[in-house]
Amino acid sequence: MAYVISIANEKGGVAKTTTTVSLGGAIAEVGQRVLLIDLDAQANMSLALGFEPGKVANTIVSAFLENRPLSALWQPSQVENLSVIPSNSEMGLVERMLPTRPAYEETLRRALQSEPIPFDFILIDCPPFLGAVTFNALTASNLLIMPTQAEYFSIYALRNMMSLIRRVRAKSNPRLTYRLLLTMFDRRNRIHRTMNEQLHTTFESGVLTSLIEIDTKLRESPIAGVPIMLHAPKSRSSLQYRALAQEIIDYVKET
Amino acid sequence: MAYVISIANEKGGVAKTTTTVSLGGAIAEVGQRVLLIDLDAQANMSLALGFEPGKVANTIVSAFLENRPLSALWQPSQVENLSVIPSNSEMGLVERMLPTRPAYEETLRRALQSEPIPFDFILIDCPPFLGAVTFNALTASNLLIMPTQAEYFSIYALRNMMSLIRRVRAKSNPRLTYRLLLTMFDRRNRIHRTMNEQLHTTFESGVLTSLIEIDTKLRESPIAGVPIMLHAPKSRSSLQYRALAQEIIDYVKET
Ligand SMILES: Nc1ncnc2c1ncn2[C@@H]1O[C@H](COP(=O)(O)OP(=O)(O)OP(=O)(O)O)[C@@H](O)[C@H]1O
Ligand SMILES: Nc1ncnc2c1ncn2[C@@H]1O[C@H](COP(=O)(O)OP(=O)(O)OP(=O)(O)O)[C@@H](O)[C@H]1O
Ligand SMILES: [Mg+2]
Ligand SMILES: [Mg+2]
Repeated sequence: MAYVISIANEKGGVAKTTTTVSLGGAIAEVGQRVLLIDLDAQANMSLALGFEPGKVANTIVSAFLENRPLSALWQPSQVENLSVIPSNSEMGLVERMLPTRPAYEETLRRALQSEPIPFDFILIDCPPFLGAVTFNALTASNLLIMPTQAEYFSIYALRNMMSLIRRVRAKSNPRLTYRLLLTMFDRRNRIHRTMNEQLHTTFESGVLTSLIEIDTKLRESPIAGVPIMLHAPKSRSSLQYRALAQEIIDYVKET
Repeated sequence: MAYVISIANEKGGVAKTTTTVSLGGAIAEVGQRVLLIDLDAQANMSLALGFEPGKVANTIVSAFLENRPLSALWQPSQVENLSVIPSNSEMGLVERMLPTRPAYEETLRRALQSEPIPFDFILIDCPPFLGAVTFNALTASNLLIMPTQAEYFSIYALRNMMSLIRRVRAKSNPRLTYRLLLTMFDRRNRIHRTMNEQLHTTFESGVLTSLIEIDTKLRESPIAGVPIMLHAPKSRSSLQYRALAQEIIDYVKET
């Protein structure tokens, strides 16, 4: 049974996509079979792995609009052990259509339960919008990872995220757990240091030990169409995302 | 007649809210009467001006759901010449409800045309989602400013933005113009410099001359609940947003 992780946060630009691609790459690197699903109309995750969203034949859109099985949609990436279901701008249409259907929030979970899934981990990149699509991802997930910048708006966004978690647990997925991940962290910045301490005090073990610092190599790897550990294997961000992968693998073993 | 500017981009975290508050503050500082409207369920613009989204009596939500006149909703801020219509998380409901109504994309424009508007400029902060709410803002606007980081995903987002502009012009607002604004720019970063040149080559006069560089003071001013020119009047970002305000005022005079 695959372990399903959603990477979501209403706050924009907090490294949701960068984390999905980098964490997925790091888990695949240690031999786990990983599937990445792109649920964002921006299709940045697809782009970051070399898929041109306008030209891809099969996207996740047809799992929602035509009930096609996921096994007809996933395809290998350039990375060993890493497969992808890309997205495109039609995901905007899925957001509008889904709420008209009964039990729409179960669509993705039903798709995952309706056939054998030959993966150990599934990571889902979510859009910066708490609508029907993100609700679907959380309903289908064991764990929600919320990438968070140590900045005022980002911390404020956690309030809406916590209320979404409560709603998902009440309606469709009582066992959903969550963890915060500090991203784009700058140790020299006083605000980042203060906000980071505030997060650890408020959320305690809800904050992952691994932390991702600012690293311009992460701006380069999407251009190369590969995860950071292929683009710059010895970079600080490769090491930090590998440490995160280990922390997540250990967390899953314990639960 | 007020000049209406939408600040929008599907890409998250590109400084839409920071630009709305800072540009609004800079235009108010030179004596123009400014109204800021928050259309994002995150309500970051409201928060950045000291309004606690959960506690505000009147928000923009009631202009959409109860047809209340805007004059019943705007209120003064701590800044001279600057008034605000705040938002709250119910804007998520507006996004779901609006498309069920005929001519829903005209709601905001109709509200602006239905009573005297005692402002010279109206700036609208949009969510990172190209749905009915953002469509409403663009239908009501003279100008769309797209804050853009000089990074790969951000530049790719312009493709969806240009197709949205075409759709708005075809459906409801043929005279909508646009301008790109480079934000969070780091002159020392090779990627930023290369992408900036690429943007100027591709978009030519579509890119504003003013450019906003990285300045940690912009992370502090929302905590203080005031625009940057009140929090740090001599900071680099205050000077750069003042230059932007002048460029926009000159642009409006010419058109
Ligand atoms: N640790 C980091 N250091 C430097 N740049 C980073 C880092 N993480 C992400 N970035 C860059 O910051 C920008 C925002 O990251 P990303 O697009 O992954 O965020 P997101 O949360 O997925 O955004 P959206 O809300 O639009 O989906 C991107 O240009 C990315 O390359
Ligand atoms: N020039 C700058 N220098 C440093 N930090 C900045 C700058 N502009 C914005 N920021 C910070 O970057 C983060 C993102 O900015 P902001 O929230 O304004 O973007 P946004 O596009 O409104 O995001 P969203 O897509 O979530 O609405 C914020 O924490 C903000 O304080
Ligand atoms: Mg993303
Ligand atoms: Mg914003």
